[in-house]
Amino acid sequence: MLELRLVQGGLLKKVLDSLKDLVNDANFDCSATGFSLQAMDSSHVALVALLLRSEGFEHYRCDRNLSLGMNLSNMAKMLKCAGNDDIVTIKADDAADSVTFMFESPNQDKIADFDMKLMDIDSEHLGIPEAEFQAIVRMPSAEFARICKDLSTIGDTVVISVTKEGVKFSTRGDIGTANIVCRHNTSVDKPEEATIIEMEETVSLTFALRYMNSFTKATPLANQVTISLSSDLPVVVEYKVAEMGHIRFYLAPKIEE
Amino acid sequence: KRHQKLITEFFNHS
Repeated sequence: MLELRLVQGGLLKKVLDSLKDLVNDANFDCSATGFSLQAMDSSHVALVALLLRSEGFEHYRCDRNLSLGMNLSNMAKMLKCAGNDDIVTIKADDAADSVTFMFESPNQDKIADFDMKLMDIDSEHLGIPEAEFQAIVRMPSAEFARICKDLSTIGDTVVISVTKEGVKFSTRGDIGTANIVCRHNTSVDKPEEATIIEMEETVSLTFALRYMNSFTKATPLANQVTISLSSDLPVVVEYKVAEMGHIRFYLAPKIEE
Repeated sequence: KRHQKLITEFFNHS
């Protein structure tokens, strides 16, 4: 028996909106730790890892580890029917072939339940080692989204370079080139407006903008994004999910032949 | 010319 009650149901809507364009079907894994997901995009270039810790739920009952195979666009369709302020409860029996999403309005005057068919998904689970990063950039998530969107009108790839000058996002295309430099800046009114660059070594890596733009669908989840870079390793683009977890996108770099 | 690496070239199956 699984029963997870999330007061901030709107968070789950935002999580699904940030996943559904990247991944079609995925297994949600429920354990005592929390509600998690790991999935790759269909071309195995990007990977997403979601964790919502059990403590973040108002009620978290998971009698035994369960894997719920869901079509993410169908799940997003169902969650779209919840109000942004609704309390969302996810329920499933141990041997269930469906999952129930229950939506309660904040003042309890409307209660809805949606039952979605589960699916068997052969998922590949990858072990992600802890890595030391050469550079970690924290910046406003909306700024990062704007940069990725702007650069993708000019080129297909972005070179992200971190030096002591700051972090540089560069692209080139048929019409020309573009470079955007963001400097370390903590003298801001609000902490979420800061750009914090921690650099052990200079690093420069090239990535497909199509995927970066897909990751920025998670922007409504968090004011800040963390971009962790190391030579010849996938970049990690991380958004916090309130105080309860994170969504991490990994993207393999393009390497010079 | 750049070659797109795959995630599976970095992380092993667990």
